[in-house]
Amino acid sequence: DDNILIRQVVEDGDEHLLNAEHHFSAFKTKFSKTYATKEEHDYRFGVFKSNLLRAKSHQELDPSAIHGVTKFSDLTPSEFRSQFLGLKPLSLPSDAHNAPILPTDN
Amino acid sequence: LPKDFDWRDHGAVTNVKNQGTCGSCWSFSTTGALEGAHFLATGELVSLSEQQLVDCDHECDPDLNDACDSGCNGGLMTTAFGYTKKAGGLVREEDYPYTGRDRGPCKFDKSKIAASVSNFSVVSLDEDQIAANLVKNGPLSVGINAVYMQTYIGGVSCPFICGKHLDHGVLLVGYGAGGYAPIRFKEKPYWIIKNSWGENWGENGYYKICRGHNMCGVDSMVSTVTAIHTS
Repeated sequence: DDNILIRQVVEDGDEHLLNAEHHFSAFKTKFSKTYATKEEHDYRFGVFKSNLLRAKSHQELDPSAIHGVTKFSDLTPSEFRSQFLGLKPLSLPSDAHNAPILPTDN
Repeated sequence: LPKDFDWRDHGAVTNVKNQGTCGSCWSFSTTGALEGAHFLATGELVSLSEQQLVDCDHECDPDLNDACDSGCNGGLMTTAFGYTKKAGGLVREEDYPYTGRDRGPCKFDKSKIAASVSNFSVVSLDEDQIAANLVKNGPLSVGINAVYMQTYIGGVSCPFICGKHLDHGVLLVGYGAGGYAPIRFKEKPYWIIKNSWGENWGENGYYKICRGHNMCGVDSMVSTVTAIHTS
């Protein structure tokens, strides 16, 4: 054992998010997040870690923007959609007529 | 058309608001467009009531009877314009404050109407026409696919892939000729979008998305409203 100079202390691959606990703690402070029970807290930490990975993949897919931890980072995508969106793409009402074509040169 | 344009510079946009945990984005997009139109018609910027729409607008789509504006469970801006025109208008925010809940009765007081709809129309899926309507008629109500917005912090969003299924209603207030995209080392023209998730999201409550590709469906549901000119 003496000749092992560097011993790996974190698992391989993406499942380990370096400092996830640190990010989560900063997130709770910044957005004043509190959870009623330890179970809820641990569940939300799990969701948070998945959203860290999502932010990472969004950053790769959308490099001209900045993606990361937001106030929605402890919500699953479906919770986010049901709680913070709300557009019903109905067909347009019959009395919504088309805007006249406007000149766009000079 | 000007290269850059932003209605915030002309005083036609109220502060960023916050819909809270309620699917009422459609009502914020509606009030934002009417606030701008009212400003153009009267020179007065008035913050209008989303709660009136949440509580009182149950306008249904003429072709789909079960598809109605329903408070925290979603709605559509053009249907909301239709309600507003029939109801006579919207009252001020301060006269009917936002609660973010849709269990209350309608407490609309016609005598307190602050802004009224003259008419509304749908803008074609043409970027120049959208820009021209924006410059001529004020901020526009738009639908968008919000999949990248949950993790968005800033910059010009221009994803390589994005669905065009619309699930969020926002307000188009301007456009820019080019925001620097460090990764792609070039300027990218972008739309400036006012969201309703508070100022501690995005760029002080705003979102920028690149122009030119109907990105995330942003060009596909654009509507404009004109307000009644009150002397």
